[in-house]
This record gives sequence, C-alpha cells and structure tokens, in this order.
Amino acid sequence: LVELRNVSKIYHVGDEEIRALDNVTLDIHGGEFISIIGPSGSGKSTLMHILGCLDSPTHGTIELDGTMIHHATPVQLAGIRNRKIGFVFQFFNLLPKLNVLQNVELPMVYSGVSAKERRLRALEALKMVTLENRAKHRPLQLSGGQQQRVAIARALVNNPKIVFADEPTGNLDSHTGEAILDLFRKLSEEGRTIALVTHDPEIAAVTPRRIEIRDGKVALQVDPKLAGL
Amino acid sequence: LVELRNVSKIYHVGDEEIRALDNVTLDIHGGEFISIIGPSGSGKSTLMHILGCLDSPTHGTIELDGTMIHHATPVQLAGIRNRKIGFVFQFFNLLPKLNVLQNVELPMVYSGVSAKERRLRALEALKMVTLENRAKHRPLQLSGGQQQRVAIARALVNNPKIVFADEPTGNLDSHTGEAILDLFRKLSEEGRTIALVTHDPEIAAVTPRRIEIRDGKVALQVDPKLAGL
Ligand SMILES: Nc1ncnc2c1ncn2[C@@H]1O[C@H](COP(=O)(O)OP(=O)(O)OP(=O)(O)O)[C@@H](O)[C@H]1O
Ligand SMILES: Nc1ncnc2c1ncn2[C@@H]1O[C@H](COP(=O)(O)OP(=O)(O)OP(=O)(O)O)[C@@H](O)[C@H]1O
Ligand SMILES: [Mg+2]
Ligand SMILES: [Mg+2]
Repeated sequence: LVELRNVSKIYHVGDEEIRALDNVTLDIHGGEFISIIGPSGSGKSTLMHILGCLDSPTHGTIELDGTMIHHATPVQLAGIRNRKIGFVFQFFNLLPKLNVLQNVELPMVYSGVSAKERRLRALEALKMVTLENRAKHRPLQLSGGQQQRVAIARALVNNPKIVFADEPTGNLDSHTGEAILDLFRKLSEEGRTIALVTHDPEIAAVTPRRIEIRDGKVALQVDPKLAGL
Repeated sequence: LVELRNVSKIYHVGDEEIRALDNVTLDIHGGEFISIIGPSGSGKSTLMHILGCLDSPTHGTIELDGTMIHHATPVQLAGIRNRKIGFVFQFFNLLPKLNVLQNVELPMVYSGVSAKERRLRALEALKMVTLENRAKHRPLQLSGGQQQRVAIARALVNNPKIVFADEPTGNLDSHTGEAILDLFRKLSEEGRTIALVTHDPEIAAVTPRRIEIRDGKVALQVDPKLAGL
C-alpha cells in the first residue's frame, strides 16, 4: 500500500544540517495496524507527514496505492489525501473561527458532499468520540483532550482507507484513551490501514506491528509473523 | 501558601452554562509536591489557570502567599506571577517569531535581569532539559516534545517559588519524561511547591499528594499523612 525507498528529510538551519529522517526504507501493507514509537525528536512526526502526503522528502521515493507521490503536484496530493487518507495531527490543527461541527465537516466540503449529508455524517463522527453535545462550540472553548477528540472525528469523517494519527491519545486520560484505541481497533477490523504514533507502551503493545525510530532511522520492526505475537 | 474558597468558573456558550469548576475549596501548602488527575474535560487546566493567577474565578476567593488574588488588578497579577510562579502551559504558548533562547529569556526581560545574566541563566535552563544545542532555532523547527521542554525551561528560569505544570510530559516518551520528572522532584527537594497535571498514573504515583477532579469538583485527596505513603 505505501512504499518508502531511501527517504531522507533534511532541514538546514543556519549552517547546521538536521537529518529528521535518514535513508528510511519501509513498507506498509493494506489492513495493517501499526504503532510508531521512539524518543522525542526522533523523526516520528516527520515520517507521518511524509507517509500522509503532507510533506515531501528531500531524497527518496514514495509510492502510495500505486501512485508515485514524490512526482505528484500539490493539487494531485490534496486529491489523494482527501479521498484516501485521514490524518490526526499531533497538535490538532483545528480552525478556531469555525465551530466544532464545521471543523468536522471540512474534509467533506472538499470532496463535494451535500450540506445535509455532511451534517449527518459529522454528527455521527462526533458521537463516536462522545462530543456531539459540543457541536456548536468553538475549539478554543474545549479542553485539550476534547480538541484532540474533535481532530480524530474530523480524520474519520470521509471514511478513509488509511488513517495516520500522531499521538491521538497524548492529551487523554487512560479511560478516554482506551475508548479511542477501541475505535481505532474497530476501524482496523473493518480492513482499514491504521498507523499511530504513540509514547504509550500500552498502546504499542496492542498493535500487531511496531516500527521503532531513533535519530531518523527505522531501528526495529516487530512483525507479527516473526514475533509470534 | 495557596487557599481556594468556594471557587467556581462558569462559561456561557449560547444559552448553555458550563461549570468548568464547581465550588472548589482547596489548600496547597508550601513545599508540597502534588499531582492533579482527572478525565479529559474535568477542569484540571481551568484549576491550574486560576491557581497560577492566569484567569479569575466567576465566584469564590483565592489567597496566594498572603495576598487576596481575586481583588488584584491585572498589573499586580502579572507582577505576582512573574516573581513567584513558573507556569508550563498544556500547549506550550511559545512565541514563534523568537528563537528558543529568547523564549526562555522572556520571563527575565519582565523582571529586569541584565542581558548578559539572562543569556547565562537561559542557557543553563536549556541544559537542564538537554536542548542547549537548539538555542538559535525557532519553536516551529522543533518536535512536539522538544517544544514542551523549552516551555519547561522557560517556566524555571526565574527560580520560581511555585511551579504549576499542565501535563509537562504529555508529548514525551517515557525515558525523556522520567528525566523531566526527576527535574521536578529535585526542585521539590529544594523546597519549592510543585503542582503537576498528569494523565500518567506512574507520575501520579510518585507525588506524595494527589488531587482528583471530576466534573469540576475536587473528588478525592490523598494526603501523605492519611495514606501512609
Ligand atoms: N473558554 C471556554 N468556554 C467554554 N467552555 C470551556 C472553556 N474552556 C474550558 N471549557 C470547558 O470547561 C471544562 C473543563 O476544561 P479544562 O480545560 O479545565 O479540562 P481538562 O481537565 O484540562 O481536560 P484535558 O485533560 O482534556 O486537558 C471542559 O468541559 C471544557 O470544555
Ligand atoms: N522545520 C524544521 N526545521 C528544522 N528541524 C526540524 C523541523 N521540523 C522538525 N525538525 C527536527 O527534526 C527532528 C525530528 O522531528 P519530529 O517532529 O519528527 O520528532 P518526533 O519524533 O515527532 O518528536 P516528538 O515525540 O517530540 O513529537 C527533530 O530533531 C526536530 O527538531
Ligand atoms: Mg512528534
Ligand atoms: Mg487540560
């Protein structure tokens, strides 16, 4: 489904070079449930942004569902993202001037869903994260964890084939976090491909595959077949 | 040191009333090391903002180090905050146009510390969170966890008597998180008062006192004397 070949992401700040990703080769197969773990600053968010077609690599190639992404134009990338990928950002990226319902409807505005249908599906997605009672409020009137749950609802509203989530339970207590993990597990059972970044060892333990990153390199891959999990 | 009496915080959105805090009475004594725990949306950040003199209650009184805060003017509040309190926000609130070093120096600019002294103390604080090598970079060039550590360094740079930190390890892997917790423990041993909001049960377990919040009410207080910890 997604194939990275020798992908690097290099930033230049002043005369310094920062290798956020360093020559990463990685395959993600359809229907997998994966967690990405690693120390702070190791390259997890950078990897997710590249996998999610939000950022392009400095070197290397990416193939997503048969399309060579590194050649695609920004408009083509936006189309692929909108139709195939749901993304939950580490710091949510909600639009403060829209209310919660409008934020969740947004991906469907781009894909041309009717206003009535948008509203129904957005309310359903908010029910999945138990926040339908805050539909008319604005993101900054919610707590950190509540905003995170709105961002999760927005990522799921277009029924994406692939979901990339960057620490989706980072601002949630363990009880609320477990409910969100159950949601992702259910989506995985429906055949969608799910990749989560997490610092929580309990979450990493329940996903069949773990990808470990250190200093921009993929360190360790625990595959279900090898690990006998 | 800090006494809350019948403090409520009530928001009005449309015709709805949201009781973020509901009649909270609470004492925090000098030198305590406390964790504040509770579900997402239960009122933890709201409580911290009121304890940290960043927000005022709708009802009730607060006394901090002998001063009745609820009567203080914004200028007086800023002075009290700057001299006595270090605050780590749940989402950092770093200034994107300043570099990392300038962000950490900022509290000392307000308290009139010389440029040379500011620079030395800011670099020392960055060393405490192992980020001195990113001093010249900007916050948005750092990862989520790295930004969080800059926010911690900024909160400590003025040697505050009281430190309030809202999920200071939320974006950190367990190894980096433990290093930060050790830092707070050391500060507590120096006699400072430390209150941390956390979703991490392992952190809550190591602080001598835990305050549990549910639906804006302080549910349970485990005191060291009572719990025999
Ligand atoms: N400006 C606001 N307007 C309306 N409601 C608000 C506002 N700020 C917070 N709230 C509500 O007050 C309640 C408490 O919010 P608070 O941010 O204190 O929760 P929290 O315990 O910190 O949660 P989390 O763990 O998700 O960060 C929540 O229901 C939240 O939606
Ligand atoms: N725009 C940028 N300019 C320069 N360096 C950057 C930029 N964005 C990220 N980096 C650096 O790239 C490295 C990887 O960052 P990334 O955000 O992927 O880490 P992460 O694993 O997600 O960390 P965290 O767990 O703290 O969120 C870090 O050292 C970071 O400082
Ligand atoms: Mg990250
Ligand atoms: Mg909060």
